[in-house]
This record gives sequence, structure tokens and C-alpha cells, in this order.
Amino acid sequence: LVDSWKNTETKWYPIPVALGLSVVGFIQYRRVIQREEERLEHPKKYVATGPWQVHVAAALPLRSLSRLWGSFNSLTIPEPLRPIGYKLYSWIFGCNLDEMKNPNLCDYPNLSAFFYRELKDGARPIANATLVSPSDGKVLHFGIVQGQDIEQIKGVTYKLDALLGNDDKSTSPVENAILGNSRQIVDEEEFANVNGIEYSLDDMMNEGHSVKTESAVGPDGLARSETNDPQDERALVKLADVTPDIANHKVKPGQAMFFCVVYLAPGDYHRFHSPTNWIVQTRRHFAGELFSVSPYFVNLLQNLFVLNERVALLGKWKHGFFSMIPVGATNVGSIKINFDEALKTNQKEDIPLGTYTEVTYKSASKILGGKALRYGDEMGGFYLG
Amino acid sequence: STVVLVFEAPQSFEFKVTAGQKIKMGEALGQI
Repeated sequence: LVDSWKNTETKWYPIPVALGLSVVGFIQYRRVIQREEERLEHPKKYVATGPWQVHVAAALPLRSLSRLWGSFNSLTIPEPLRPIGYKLYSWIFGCNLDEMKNPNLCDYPNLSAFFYRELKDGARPIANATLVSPSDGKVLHFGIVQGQDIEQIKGVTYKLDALLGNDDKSTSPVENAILGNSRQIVDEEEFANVNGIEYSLDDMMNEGHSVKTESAVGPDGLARSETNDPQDERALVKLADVTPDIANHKVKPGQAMFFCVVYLAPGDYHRFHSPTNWIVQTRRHFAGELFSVSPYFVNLLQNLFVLNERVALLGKWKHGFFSMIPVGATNVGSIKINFDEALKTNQKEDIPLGTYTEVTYKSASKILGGKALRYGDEMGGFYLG
Repeated sequence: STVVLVFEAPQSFEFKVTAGQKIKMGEALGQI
């Protein structure tokens, strides 16, 4: 070995080595340039404007804190401590333990499970109304969308397109990022999540994920209204024929676009249900921050609902366009949609702010063109962290 | 967390709630 080390002649080839280094250097240089361009196009962090509380919140790693909070609350609590712990939580946040489906507090292994508790059957009767509340909570704001503007608080608005996204391809990438419109279109039959893993929507829908859909749709492919149409009880609602302008959110003559915001406080039942008979045709998962959405922050932070991570479910009801948008927050950053197992929210990946991934549910029902839901059907919920 | 609803409806649609009101799932939000 020593002999080889000392006596083996080393031959240097300067030109190939220099060429190789140049190629490696060029590749690295190009990668850095691309990365910087992407960073400029899609800001990954919200640039805070507003009072000092907004700057403090924007400086915090809210998404990481949210995931940490979720992990902490998923730790198993020793059984003897569960009743007293959950009763204390209920006392602080005003939970009504009498309406829980499973009243045995020892059966909830951790606060996350208790937080996502189910209610007894019949605990929430569905009213005979055109539109019912999708969840427990407090009505923050409601009204008519004026042009493109949705009022957040008096005098402060955000754009409808920024909340829901649109199909306008004429805007620049930077504009799109600000508007929340930079999107990754996903094929109707096969779609990919942000990790690039492919799922077959048909597989999901045909393997026990659409049991409720079948009960909501008759053999003729029409959604059934059972209890909420007193004039036409048990009539078939011809949702298949409704063709709203989902892409551009335009309303027909004589109609208007309405909005309503319901805030779920920490002690509230955190599952959400269908507020009417409707068909979900598209899901848009917007990457974003996880600011608090408490009434205090709603008053403080402009564009809050278009900054936070959210899932826009777009579709139609008998009056035209219909959409429901669960918006995440710091303590409840994860959104679950029961009929969409591919959806993963509050993930570690640093996805550019304002971009979204789009998935269509057309293959759930060829006739209706989406996933049919009835009044009160459980759609999903919010998880801690 | 919040749930935002955005929907098209006839102009005769009326909300049956007030801002700040507590509401339970399934209670009436609006009526035509």
C-alpha cells in the first residue's frame, strides 16, 4: 500500500476537469437563479401591514406552531386524568357535555379526540329553511357581494376571486399569487396532491367513500330533498340541470351573490355539515398562513380570509352557484373533508402563499357532475394543529 | 376556524340571523 501510494504516477488532465467544474458550476448557478425567481413570483411569507399585533403575528412561525400544538394535543392523557382535564376544558370554553355521542370522557385518549367529538343523533335538528348553518359558532358577518368585493368588516373588503380563485389566465404570475390564483390544475380522473403522489378519484369514490352520496342520489341520478322543502316535500330537485358560471362566479339576472361567515370558537363542536342540498364539483386547496380568525383578528388584519390556508368547495345548488370554504386557523390548522382522503392540509412543505391545487369531483356522479350532499350531511371538520 | 359560504340566490333571499349571533348547526341561516 505504501509502495503504491509513493510510486504510482498521478496523471492530471486539466482540460476535462475544468470542463466538468464549469458544467457543475453552470448547473448550480442556473438552479440558484430559478430559485430566486420563484421566490420573487410567489412570496412564501405574508408581508405584514397594520398595527403592531399584526407584525408580531406575521413574524411568528404560525404553521410550525400549529403543527406542534396538534402533536402536543395528540399525546395520550393518562386515563384517570381525562375526566377532570376535559371537564376543566369544557368549563373554560363552554362545551356542552350532555350532547356528546359518547359521554364517557375516559374514552377520549387525548384533547384532539375530545375536540373532534361527535354529537348525539338528533342533537342538531335541521330547520325548514332554504339555507341552514353548516356548523356551530357565531355569525361574524353576512351580506351581498358587491361586484367582486366581500365585506370583512365595515369598510374593509377582500376580493371574491382571491377567496375562491378564478380561471383567468391573463393575469401575471405575481398578480395571480397575490390574488390566490396561481394554480396547479389536476386531471378529473387522476389527480395528484402537492407531493406528486397520484390518486385515482374513481378508486376513492367506489371503495366506500361515497356511501352517503348514494343515499342522497336516487337511481335517476337526481338529488333528493327529504325534509327541507315544505312546498315540495320529498320532491326531486333537478340539480343536474343547473349550470352556474362556477369558473367566473357570475350571477344570472334577478339573482345576487351572498356571503356568510361563521366563526367556530374553541369549545364549539368542530365538524361542519352541508347547509343545503347541493353538488360539490371542484375543490381548491389554497396554501396560506394560519393566522387566528377570532373576531379580534378579523377586525385587525385585512384580507385575513384570503391569507389563511383554506379549502374552497365549489359547486351548485338549485339557485345557481354555491360554495363553502372552511378556513384554517393557528390552533385548528387541519381541515378534513370526509369524501376527499387525498386532501392533506397544514403540511410541512413550504408551498408558495396564494397558490392552490384544484381537484374535480366529476367522476363521483357522471349525471350530477360532482359529489351530491343533502341538508345536514356531515362533510368534514377541523382538527387541532 | 371559520366557515365561509358564498352563493348565488334570488334577490329575495333574506338572512334570518344577526351579526354576532350564536348559532347551532342546522339552524336557519336564510330563507327565500
